[in-house]
Parts: sequence; structure tokens; C-alpha cells
Amino acid sequence: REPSNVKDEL
Amino acid sequence: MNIFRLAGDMTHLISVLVLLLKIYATKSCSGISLKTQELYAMVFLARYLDLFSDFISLYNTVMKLVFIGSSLAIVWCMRYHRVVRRSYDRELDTFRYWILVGACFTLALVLHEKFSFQEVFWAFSIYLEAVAILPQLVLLQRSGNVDNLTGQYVFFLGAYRAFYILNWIYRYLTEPRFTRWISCVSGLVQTALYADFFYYYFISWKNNAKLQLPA
Repeated sequence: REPSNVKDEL
Repeated sequence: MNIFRLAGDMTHLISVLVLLLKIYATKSCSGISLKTQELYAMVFLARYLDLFSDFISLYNTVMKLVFIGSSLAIVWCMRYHRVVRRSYDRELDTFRYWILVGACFTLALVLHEKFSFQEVFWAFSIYLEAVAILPQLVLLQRSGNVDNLTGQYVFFLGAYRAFYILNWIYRYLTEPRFTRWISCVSGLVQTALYADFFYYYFISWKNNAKLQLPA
């Protein structure tokens, strides 16, 4: 998992 | 998800509910900038293009739908609702917001994480959100008097931004690879725009007086 590429914020 | 992020999302949700409550209960949108609301609708539509392609969590999906739906509903009410639209301060809400849209889109074409349709629109939405409150702040400044619900609406929006900054600090310290500079820098700019409003909000709160912005 690449945390910096996942747009997990709204 | 950390506590700051949750607090940010909840204050964001409360701000939308306060605005819907104001429009529904008073059947009036006086003091609310239609331009800011249209910019927010654009922000959510541009940012949540990933709604159907990337599933993150049920929470994320539901919140995205709520933000898109509520922003479109508010714009619709202010433009077309038989009663509500009469109270719109058209002559005070003259901010040339297409300049903001153009500038943000140009910036997104230059500064993005990846040159793809979704990523450019994502960056565009981040830049546009940072400045979307400007027509609203100008409208409040021009009308001078701010009713309670409108003041609380802007207050909760500002609180949402402040919590997101704490969220990024927390993530930066706890997640080894958390570096989202586009969000963070834009978020700082956005929060700074509220500084003046917060100052007068706290003064009026301390003195237990009606919120008034200096001309």
C-alpha cells in the first residue's frame, strides 16, 4: 500500500 | 482515521447542516453567497470523480455523496426555490468568481501529482476549495450584520479546516510516508483566510454581542 497515493481524505 | 480527521469531518458536516437548517427554518438565504455555494459544488464534483472507481470505505463513500448532494441542493434552493431565492443578496454577491475557477484550473494544469484527468481535477478541487470561501467573506463584510446561523456556518467551516491541519501534523508524525504537499499548503492558505473572521467571531462571543464585521 502506498499511503501517499491513496486519496483517503474528503 | 485519527481523532482530528474525524473532528474535521464532523465540523464540516455540522456546517452543512447549520446552513440547511438556516435555509429550511427561516426560508431565507440572506447573508449566504450563492457564488461560494456554487464553488463548493464544483469542488466536490471535481474531487469525487473517484467515487465509483476507488472504494476506500463506506464512510468515505457516504460522506462524498452527502457533500455532493447537499451542495447541489443548496445551490438549487438559492437559485430556484420560489420563496428562498427572494432573500438572496444578489447585489452584494458580485465577486468575479470565474477568475478563481480559471486561476485554480491553470494552477492544477501546472502543479499536480500526476498528469491524468482525475489527478488534475483533484488538484483543481483542492486549490478551488482553498479560495471558495472568499465570495462568502466579502458578502459578510459588505452586509456588516451577520445573523447567528450564518456566523456559525462560517465558524464551523473554519473549524473543519483547523482540524484538518492538526490531522496532517498527526499523520506526518505517525505515517512514515505521509507527504501530501498540495493538500497541506492549500489547507494552510485556506485556514489563513478565516483568521480575520475568527478574530471578530471570538470578540463577539466574548462580549456576548452580535457578530459584526468592520466595514
